[in-house]
Amino acid sequence: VSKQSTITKFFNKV
Amino acid sequence: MLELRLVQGSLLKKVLESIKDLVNDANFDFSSSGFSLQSMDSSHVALVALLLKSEGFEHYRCDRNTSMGMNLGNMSKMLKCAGNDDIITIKGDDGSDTVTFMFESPTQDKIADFEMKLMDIDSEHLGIPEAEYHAIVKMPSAEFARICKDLASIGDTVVISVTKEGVKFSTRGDIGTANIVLRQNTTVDKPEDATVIEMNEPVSMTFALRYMNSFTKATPLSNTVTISMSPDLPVVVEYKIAEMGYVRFYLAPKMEE
Repeated sequence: VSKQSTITKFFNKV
Repeated sequence: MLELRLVQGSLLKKVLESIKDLVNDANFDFSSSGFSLQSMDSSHVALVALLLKSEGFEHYRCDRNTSMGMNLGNMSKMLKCAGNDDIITIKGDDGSDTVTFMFESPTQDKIADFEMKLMDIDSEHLGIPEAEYHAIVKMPSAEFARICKDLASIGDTVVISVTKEGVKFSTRGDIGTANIVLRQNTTVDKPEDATVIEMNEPVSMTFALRYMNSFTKATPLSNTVTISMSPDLPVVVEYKIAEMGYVRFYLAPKMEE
């Protein structure tokens, strides 16, 4: 089963 | 004082059409070098990054860095009132809560101005790291749009795999499966018709087709699209805007639990 990840898992707030 | 005159106003219309369904509202960041926008969709699965450099404008004046919050649906409504051949000027004053879009017909016999209310948007800015991608595929943007549309009629997700054989787009759904393979093809009459595959390492990732199809609304902006993938990063789907900048869409992958 694959789950949708989110952008914020990869890119940090600046 | 902000004043940007874009002779090819249709470019701005196309940019808005490409992003307005993904992002409801966004801050436009203006500086002396151009303007940019970065925003995630409401579910934080996709991110759009837009850059339009000042060199692409016939006239570009931005006295101080400023950020304007705009509802993209409303902005699109206003820009749709500009003719495709119209010159579009964006005007703003320091501290004002509105922005003005001025449309001039090419023969200067019709001039319209539309004033739009700005909004306060609390948006978080993300740092997008420079990355070495495992694979970069450059292909005709219309072909990519066709593939995404076709596969979405079969399944909800696409697996994009790049090997030395080529790039494979696969889906499966209730009615069956589909696989489309493109091989590198540089023996074409026009360079924009080429499919170019740069592969450092094979890569295979899964994405939601709904988002990919939304990205393809940028197809009118560019004859080619570039898809950059690494297993540990969102895919980048980039449409270059001739001599001005780009619209980049980042999409977080579907990952095994």
